[in-house]
Amino acid sequence: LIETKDLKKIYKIEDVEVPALRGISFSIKAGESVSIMGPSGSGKSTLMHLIGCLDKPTTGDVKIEGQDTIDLSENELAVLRNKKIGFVFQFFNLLPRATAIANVELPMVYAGIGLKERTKKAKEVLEAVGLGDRLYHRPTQLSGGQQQRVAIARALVNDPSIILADEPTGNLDSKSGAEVMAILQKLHDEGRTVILVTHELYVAEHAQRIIQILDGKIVADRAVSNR
Amino acid sequence: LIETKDLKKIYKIEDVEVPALRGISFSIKAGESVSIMGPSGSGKSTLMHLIGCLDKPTTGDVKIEGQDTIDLSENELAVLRNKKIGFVFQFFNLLPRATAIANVELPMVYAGIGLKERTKKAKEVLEAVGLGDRLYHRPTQLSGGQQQRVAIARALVNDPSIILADEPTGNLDSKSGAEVMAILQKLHDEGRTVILVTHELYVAEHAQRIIQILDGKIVADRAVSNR
Ligand SMILES: Nc1ncnc2c1ncn2[C@@H]1O[C@H](COP(=O)(O)OP(=O)(O)OP(=O)(O)O)[C@@H](O)[C@H]1O
Ligand SMILES: Nc1ncnc2c1ncn2[C@@H]1O[C@H](COP(=O)(O)OP(=O)(O)OP(=O)(O)O)[C@@H](O)[C@H]1O
Ligand SMILES: [Mg+2]
Ligand SMILES: [Mg+2]
Repeated sequence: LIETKDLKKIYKIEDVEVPALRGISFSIKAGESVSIMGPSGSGKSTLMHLIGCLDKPTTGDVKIEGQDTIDLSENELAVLRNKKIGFVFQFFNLLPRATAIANVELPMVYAGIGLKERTKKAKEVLEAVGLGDRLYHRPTQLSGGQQQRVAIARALVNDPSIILADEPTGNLDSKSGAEVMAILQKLHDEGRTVILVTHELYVAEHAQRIIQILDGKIVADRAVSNR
Repeated sequence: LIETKDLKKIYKIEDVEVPALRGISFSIKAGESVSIMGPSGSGKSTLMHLIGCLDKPTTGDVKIEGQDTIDLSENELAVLRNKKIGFVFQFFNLLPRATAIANVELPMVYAGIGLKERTKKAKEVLEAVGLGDRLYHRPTQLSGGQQQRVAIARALVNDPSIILADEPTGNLDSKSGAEVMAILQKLHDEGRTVILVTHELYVAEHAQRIIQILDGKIVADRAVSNR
């Protein structure tokens, strides 16, 4: 269960204020799948960072499973993110000097999982996204879509109950994109909550519900008909 | 006129060889528009870097307007790129600590253009891509699609005769994507050569010709029917 209440985020550049989110309220049930769509600059990534507890709102609140995240310390937020949330960033945020497999192992290191089990799990997830022959490449030695798939693998490796994916197929051809969507679909069928930002309607329609954002506000929130 | 002859590119990771391009030959006439499509990891960005003279092939040759680029010095290549080629990178390659307008002015600084003219031109191009109100934001203060549009603006600012765009709409919603495609179309109508890499067929079909790449080789090269 994810609940946001009148979320506002105002960025400051010197003395200019940029209101990225201007009052966002919604709730998402456990196990729901939701797509967030909207024009470039409308606030989607900002919203994802707030839901994922990577950033704090200027005003308003985010509740995860009934827990008010405003009240949590940095350490408590880090533990919450590591245990419950898998985040696929729009630009991946991979460690540039670590191999694909080391990047994917990182969340498991934080979770205190042992070396043998981490390596086994990281290999499995990388093979599932078609990168079994790229385990020891570093991000600069990978194509754009391969880096994206490493970021996806890393988000899934702690079996999170909430998956937040910001443009997960942006750099993927239709076949790799379909493979990734199939993985997300399977995770959703297992009962996980999946929230994804996308610009592509056919990707958005994999979810049960589409929220449309414009200039930092929700302008539409509809069920996807065939689901 | 761009000509490639049996282009090969082999990357080395320790003692493992990764053959990214395995013999690519084609020629593109001045003023043609070409889309390059293919799966993630098939060699598209590698090919674009070789055509754009940002990297040298392992074997084979790239000829730009009859000039063998293999014979050119680093300085001569830099001048050729600055004068003739506008490159939109898959991940933008913006200077992270410079503003949008400073990033867009950079190619004009290299071309020796004066401050007043540079600033005027940079503002024009940024307004053309819808970023008139984001001139002084730095890349980390811009959304993904806004960063992409800064990269596009920067590629166009020296009025290049060849435009190489690697996934120019990857982070753009359909409206911003259509605006960018309209700009590229107009540049093509003006007689410039446009080569773009894309995963989306509807973007690819804006061109006159589609080259399909698979595992570092060309597997198809067809005219787009309605053009
Ligand atoms: N510096 C490097 N060292 C080793 N291998 C590399 C390097 N750069 C790219 N590769 C490999 O070369 C192949 C081609 O990469 P390239 O970036 O050209 O693919 P692409 O077609 O642009 O893919 P995408 O659509 O995912 O962006 C990939 O398999 C990649 O792993
Ligand atoms: N650190 C920052 N400082 C100032 N303004 C910012 C900052 N980060 C984002 N913005 C602005 O906030 C707005 C929302 O940005 P956000 O990244 O959430 O958009 P988005 O919907 O994800 O766009 P895209 O589809 O292009 O990725 C944008 O107009 C952007 O310029
Ligand atoms: Mg974004
Ligand atoms: Mg690429």
